[in-house]
Amino acid sequence: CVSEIVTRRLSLYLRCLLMVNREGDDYISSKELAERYHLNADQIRKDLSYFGTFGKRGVGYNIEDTIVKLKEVLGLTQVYNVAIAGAGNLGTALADYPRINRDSFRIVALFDRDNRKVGAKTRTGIPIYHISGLEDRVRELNVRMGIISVPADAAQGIADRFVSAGVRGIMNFAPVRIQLPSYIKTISADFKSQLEVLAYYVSKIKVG
Amino acid sequence: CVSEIVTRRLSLYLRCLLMVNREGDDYISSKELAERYHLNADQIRKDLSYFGTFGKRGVGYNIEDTIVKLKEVLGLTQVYNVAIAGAGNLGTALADYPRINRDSFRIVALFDRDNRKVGAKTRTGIPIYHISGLEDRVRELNVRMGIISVPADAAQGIADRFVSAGVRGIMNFAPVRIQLPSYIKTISADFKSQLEVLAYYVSKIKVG
Ligand SMILES: NC(=O)c1ccc[n+]([C@@H]2O[C@H](COP(=O)([O-])OP(=O)(O)OC[C@H]3O[C@@H](n4cnc5c(N)ncnc54)[C@H](O)[C@@H]3O)[C@@H](O)[C@H]2O)c1
Ligand SMILES: NC(=O)c1ccc[n+]([C@@H]2O[C@H](COP(=O)([O-])OP(=O)(O)OC[C@H]3O[C@@H](n4cnc5c(N)ncnc54)[C@H](O)[C@@H]3O)[C@@H](O)[C@H]2O)c1
Repeated sequence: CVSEIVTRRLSLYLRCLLMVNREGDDYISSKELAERYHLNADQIRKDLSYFGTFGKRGVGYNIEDTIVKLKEVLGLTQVYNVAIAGAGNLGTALADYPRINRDSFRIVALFDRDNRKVGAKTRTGIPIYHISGLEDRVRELNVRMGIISVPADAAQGIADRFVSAGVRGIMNFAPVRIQLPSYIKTISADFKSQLEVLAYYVSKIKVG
Repeated sequence: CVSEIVTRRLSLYLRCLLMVNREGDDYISSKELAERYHLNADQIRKDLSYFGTFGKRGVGYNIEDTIVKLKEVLGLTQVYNVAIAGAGNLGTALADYPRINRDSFRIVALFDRDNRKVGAKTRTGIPIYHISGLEDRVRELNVRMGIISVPADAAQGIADRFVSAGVRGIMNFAPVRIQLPSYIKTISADFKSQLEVLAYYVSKIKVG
């Protein structure tokens, strides 16, 4: 396994190449890719060569081939069924996010305990099940990744239930640290830390 | 200015130290901090010494002092008023996120064009204004950071309006690249790329 920082970079290169690919060119150099997307050309060459992808001198990288290679390395050649616990504001926004339900991810279920929501569907048609049926649905729908979007006090219990039902990756949005066995990958998402990064730059800009 | 990667690390150290600080110890070593939060002890020492913070040999870093120093470096000793454009599912979830409205950030306004929402408040009491009054409100409320949480086709226009009204940092959640003058810092948030990182690890776990 490579580190999360490298994986994020590869995912970023993939997104950039997918954008470039729409314009019809066959090749792109690391220099040109770096300039267009504020990346580091040396880092691109180093990362791609680590995975056995090399550019042709003077020509650059074959865009299609590099996309295929990156998808393989990132494990994106398969489809992952994803379920979201908590059909509130955040859970619904994540479920209906236009960039999600294509390529490698399918949001197949939302879970909630509020009977007014259970049985309904989101705007893009994702069903909301009752939280009591989480384990059965996770097995039936072959869910491999769970997203936690419930209040902090419910997060740990729901994460445990996802794992016991067979889920192997958890993305946690609730503002609490969840403890899971080491073989489960957990990613915590926190928009506040991104706001802090933004604040750093804003604090450096002279007003006026 | 330091790079975004370093700023993210500093923000992460700050979060870890704030958690440790609640337990009552006065000092912590880089080794102990690294073990508790899966960080790199060498990197911690390197980052903190770059900003003039050093641990005492055999004792470690003074927790309180390091927190104060990190807040200074990150520009978090002041309060930033933040506004969110789009009072839909995502915008509302961000506005009511419990970790936000304390310390250095205040969400002071939401903007929307839907008259059924305008004039109401979110669950935690944040007012929803009509998007037509964005410029006046931004100046009146001294908003320095804008969050874009509207559909993709409306994002660029609203970002331009935020900037012309005096906002200096933009966080964009809409699935579209927005172009702004180079003196404005823009951060794009995309939960799909975090899902891709999770997929990489899940693809490596042997099932069963
Ligand atoms: N990480 C971030 O950047 C970020 C941003 C915004 C919100 N959040 C967090 O995300 C979570 C959801 O936020 P929201 O705005 O959607 O809240 P919300 O109140 O709108 O939604 C929560 C949903 O969870 C359901 N729920 C509560 N307890 C449950 C349980 N035990 N089992 C099943 N369902 C349960 C509720 O019925 C509700 O539908 C909160 O923890 C919030 O703090 C995180
Ligand atoms: N980056 C991510 O990870 C992520 C995740 C989920 C959603 N999203 C994106 O965030 C945005 C909001 O998602 P949502 O689920 O809250 O959608 P939503 O439809 O629930 O909310 C959109 C809101 O914007 C308002 N709006 C539309 N056009 C407007 C305009 N010109 N001026 C002012 N207000 C306007 C609507 O009235 C509505 O209240 C979308 O672009 C979505 O694709 C991003």
